[in-house]
Amino acid sequence: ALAQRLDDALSRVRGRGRLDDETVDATLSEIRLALLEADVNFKVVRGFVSRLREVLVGEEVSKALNPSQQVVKAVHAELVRALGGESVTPDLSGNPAVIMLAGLQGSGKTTAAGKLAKQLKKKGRTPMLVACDLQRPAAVQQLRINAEKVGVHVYAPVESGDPVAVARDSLAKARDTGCDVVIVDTAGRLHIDTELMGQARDIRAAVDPTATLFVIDAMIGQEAVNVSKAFLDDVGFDGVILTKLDGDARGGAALSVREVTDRPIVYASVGEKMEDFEAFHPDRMADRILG
Amino acid sequence: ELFGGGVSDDAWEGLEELLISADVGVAATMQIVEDVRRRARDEGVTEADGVVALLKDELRSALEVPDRSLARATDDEPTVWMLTGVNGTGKTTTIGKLAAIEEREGRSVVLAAADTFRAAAADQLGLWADRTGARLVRKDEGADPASVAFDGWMAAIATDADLLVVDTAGRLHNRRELMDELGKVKRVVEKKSGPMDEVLLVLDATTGQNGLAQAGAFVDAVDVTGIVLTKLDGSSKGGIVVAVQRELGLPVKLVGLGEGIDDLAPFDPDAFVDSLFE
Ligand SMILES: Nc1nc2c(ncn2[C@@H]2O[C@H](COP(=O)(O)OP(=O)(O)OP(=O)(O)O)[C@@H](O)[C@H]2O)c(=O)[nH]1
Ligand SMILES: Nc1nc2c(ncn2[C@@H]2O[C@H](COP(=O)(O)OP(=O)(O)OP(=O)(O)O)[C@@H](O)[C@H]2O)c(=O)[nH]1
Ligand SMILES: [Mg+2]
Ligand SMILES: [Mg+2]
Repeated sequence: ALAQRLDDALSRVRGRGRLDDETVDATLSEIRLALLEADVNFKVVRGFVSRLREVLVGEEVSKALNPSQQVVKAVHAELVRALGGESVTPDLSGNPAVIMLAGLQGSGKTTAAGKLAKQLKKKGRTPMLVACDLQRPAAVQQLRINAEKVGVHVYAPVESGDPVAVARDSLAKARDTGCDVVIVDTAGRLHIDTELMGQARDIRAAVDPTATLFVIDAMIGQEAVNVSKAFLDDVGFDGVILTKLDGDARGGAALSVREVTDRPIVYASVGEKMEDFEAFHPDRMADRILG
Repeated sequence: ELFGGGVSDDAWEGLEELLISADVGVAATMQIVEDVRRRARDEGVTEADGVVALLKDELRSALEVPDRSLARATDDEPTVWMLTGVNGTGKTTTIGKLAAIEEREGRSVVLAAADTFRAAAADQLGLWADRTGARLVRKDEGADPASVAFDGWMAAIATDADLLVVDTAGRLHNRRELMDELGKVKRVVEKKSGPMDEVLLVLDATTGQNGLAQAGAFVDAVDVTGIVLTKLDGSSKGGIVVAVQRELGLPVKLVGLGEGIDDLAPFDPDAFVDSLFE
C-alpha cells in the first residue's frame, strides 16, 4: 500500500520539525508512480503532484502519526477534495425532468438507464425509458427488457431511423402517460466521430435535459482526459456516472475526469443488476485510487 | 523533434510519457526505456532518430510471435473458438465479424449464445447470425450457459459445420463464481470436442492497467490462447497489450476497428508500434 512505499522516502524523518525539500521530492516521486499505476492521466498527475508539493513542503511532522501515515492522510484529503469532497444529489426536478445518457461504446449506458429508473421509481417518480440507440443490434430490445425488469414505461417506437425525432417525441409521450421523468438512452459513440458527436449534440438540443450524464467505465486508461473533454466540449454534460466499480480497477479516471471537466461524479454503478447503483462517494474513491 | 540534438534526460522522460500515455504502464515503460538506454550506450546511438528506432525495435520484439493466425481443428470435427472477457469489450460484435469472414470464405458457422444472463444478449447475437448466414443456437434468459455451449457443439456436429463460436457473458475477473462458471462452460464443451482451438480474450483498447489483471485471471481460469484488441478505431493506443504479452506471453491475434461487420483485421505489430508515436 502507499504508506509502505513511502517508508523509504521518509526513513530519515523523525517526529519533529518540517519535511525538507529533498524528502518531499522523494515522497512525491513515489506518489506520482502510485497515481500513474492507478490510471490517473499523466498530465493530471503532474498538476495534482505540484499541488501536493505546496501542501507537503513545510508540513510540520506530526508526533501522533508516523511520517508515511501523515503523508498518506494529506494525499487522501487532497484527493477527496479534488473528487468533489462529498456525495452530491442531483437536482432532477421538473415535469417531466429529462435525463440524457451519453458515452463511449460499452460503458454501461443502457444498464444505467434501467438502474436510474429503478432508483427514481423507488423515490416516488414515474420514469419513462426512451430508446434512442437505433444503431446497435438489439439495443432497443435490451432497454425494453430493462424497463420491464424495473417496472417502468418505455418509449421505443422504432428500431432504426432518427434518434433525435424519437427523443423529441418522447416528451409528449411522457406527458400523455403521466411520466414525470424521461431517461434517454443513446448509442455508444467515439469522441472523435464528428458525425455522431453532432447527433448527440442534436439529441441534447431537442430535449433540453435537466441533466446530461456522461457514462464512463472505471477501467479506462490514459485517454479518459481526451474522451471526457471532448464529450464536455462537443456535447456538454452536467454530471458523470462511473461504472463497473465492482471490478478491481483502481479507477484513476475518476480524478482525471473531474480535474479536466470540473463536473461531479454523481453515481457509481457497482454491478450488473438493476439494484447495483449508488451515490458516488469521493472518500471511498480516494481510498481505492491510492490502493 | 522530441530531442533537438543528442538525447537529454528530458528527452528520455518525454519517451517515458509517450509510452505511459499509450497505457503501456509504469513498470513496462521503465523496463523498456532502460533496455533502450543500455542499447543506445552499447551501440553508440546518440541521435534522436536512432533512439526512436531502437525503441520501436524493442516494442516490436516484445510483440513478436511466429504465428498469429487463429488455430483450427486438424480432424474432421468442427473448429471451436470461445470468446471471453469483461463486460462491454466487444465480444458479441467480434463474433459477428468473425462469422462474416468465415461464411464469405465458404465455411459454415454455428454461433452459440452462451450469454444467458444479460438482457437481449441472445437477440443481439441472433441479429449477427441473420446478417452472416451463421446458424444460431440459443435458449431463454437464465438458462445454464454450459448447456447452450453444449447444444452449439451438438448442432455443429449434426450439421457438419466447419466452425462453432461460443459467445459468453461479460464478467469481471474478480468475481470468483463467474470465472468458475466460465471454466465449466469450457469443460462441458471440451468433454465432447476435445481442447478448444482458440480461447480468445477480448480486451478494450481504452482499458488501463486493469487489462493486465484481467488477462492474468482469464488465463488462470480458461487458458487463453490469444487476444482480440477492440475499439482501436478510438484514440486509445491499447498499449496494455505490451505488458500482457511481456508478462503472460499472450499475443494479440485480431484488432477491432469499428462497429461494422467488416471492421476486424489481423493484428499488425508494425502499424501498432508506429501508431504509438503518432
Ligand atoms: N459488472 C458490471 N457490469 C456492468 C455495470 N454496468 C454495466 N455493466 C455491464 O456492462 C456491459 C455493457 O453495458 P451496456 O449497458 O450494454 O453498455 P452501453 O454503454 O449501453 O453499450 P453501448 O450501447 O453498446 O454503447 C453489460 O454486460 C452490462 O451488464 C457495472 O456497474 N458492473
Ligand atoms: N468503435 C468500436 N466499437 C466497437 C468495437 N467492437 C465493439 N464495439 C461496440 O462496443 C459495444 C459493446 O459491444 P458488444 O459486442 O455488445 O460487447 P460485449 O463484450 O459482447 O458486451 P457484454 O456481452 O455485455 O459483455 C457495442 O456498441 C459495439 O458496437 C470496435 O472495434 N470499435
Ligand atoms: Mg447501450
Ligand atoms: Mg456480449
